[in-house]
Amino acid sequence: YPLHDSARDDDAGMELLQKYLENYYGLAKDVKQFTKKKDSSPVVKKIQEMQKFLGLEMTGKLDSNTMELMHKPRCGVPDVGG
Amino acid sequence: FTTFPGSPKWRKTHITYRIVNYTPDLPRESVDSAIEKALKVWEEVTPLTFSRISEGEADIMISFAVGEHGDFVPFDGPGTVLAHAYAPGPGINGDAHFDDDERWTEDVTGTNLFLVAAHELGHSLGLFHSAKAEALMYPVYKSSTDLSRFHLSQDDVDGIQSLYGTPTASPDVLAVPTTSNPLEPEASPMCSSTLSFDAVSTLRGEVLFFKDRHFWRKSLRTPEPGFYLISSFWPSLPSNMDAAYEVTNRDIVFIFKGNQFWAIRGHEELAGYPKSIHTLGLPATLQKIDAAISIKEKKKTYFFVEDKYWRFDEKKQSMEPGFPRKIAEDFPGVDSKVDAVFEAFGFLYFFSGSSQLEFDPNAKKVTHILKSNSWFNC
Repeated sequence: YPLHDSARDDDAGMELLQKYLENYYGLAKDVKQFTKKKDSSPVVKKIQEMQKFLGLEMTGKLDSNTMELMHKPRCGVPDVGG
Repeated sequence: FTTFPGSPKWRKTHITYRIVNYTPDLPRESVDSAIEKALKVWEEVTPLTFSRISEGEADIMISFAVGEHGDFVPFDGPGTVLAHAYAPGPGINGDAHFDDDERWTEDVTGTNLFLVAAHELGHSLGLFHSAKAEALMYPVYKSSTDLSRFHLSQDDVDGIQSLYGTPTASPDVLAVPTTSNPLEPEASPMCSSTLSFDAVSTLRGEVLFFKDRHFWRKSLRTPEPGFYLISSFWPSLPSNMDAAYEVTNRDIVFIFKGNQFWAIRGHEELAGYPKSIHTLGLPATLQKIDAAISIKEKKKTYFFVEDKYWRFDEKKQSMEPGFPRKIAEDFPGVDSKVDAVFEAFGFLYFFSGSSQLEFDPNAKKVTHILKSNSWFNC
């Protein structure tokens, strides 16, 4: 059970990250490829861009501080220009 | 701070807004008040002024909606996205939308409407998000904000002033036209013990006392009033006017003479006037009014005619039923014909000839009898 929950949490986190980066940081929408790309350089760069903008440590990873901030209520306007 | 790509901004300093609908979470007055307060935040640090309109297309259209609401950027139910707004421009641009799946509150027990509105209206004026966590334009909502100590960060101020500049010397005040100099003090009978006024109105925090072709302009910050020709500020306005009153949330002063009335906004004489006083719902037999006052808190305007008065509902934009009523019945102590009336410090000041009555609307009684020129420090 713990393993299952953890996996599910991870999936949910990745989904949130993907949506967050797409909505607010201009990440190209590519649902099928995202899981594979999560460790790729463009995604890491986008995570770092988000972390820098939000004043977080730029780990390039989906750490707990980043997750916490992504769960907070916010303005729907993107953080970066198109 | 950042601005939107291309740095769109309003090419004028007077911006209109309209509250298109309301959230069921709050009384309408609370929504009105939160939006007014949010606009004030930006008004204080720029030359911008705002006025509210109740119908038609405003520069900033404010609405509450859930899910998909016609702009292809649907809201997401409770939490996460609270609101969004569009950069300055025509049509949907400048508009602010609030997710009505949030629980909007006046305090911070839910989502505070003032804080979110102040942020969104920053977008409506051309600011993009700030990366400074202390800035109002930071994208993440901070429920811990102490509302009583709210202020813009320097980053917000730098951002908005990069678009619009700093406030003019006195943003609330009516600038003196270059063609108009104050008249010589001896030309002004302001200290005459028999001085009476045609009309008195506030205008952006000052008080204007109208008499024949002239008016005295009194700021509470300066002891001496200025004395001007009405025509040097507003060439189309009549002399010897009957009444004047300000509707502050629309930034308009209405001027009455005979069966017509005019409207001004600062220096601007508004198009479409004069209109007939009968368009307000006053009876066709009435050919003039004596005095008028609009009470901001109640959103009611009172028209005084001889010993009676009518009351106009500013929200419904219609005359209220049950009027006219006797002035003396509802304003005990105000027994003489009223020349002029205005509001200051929560009191109503009624002018009749060279006398002035200070009326406390809460106690419903006259609290002082003064000379009409008591405001001039003679």
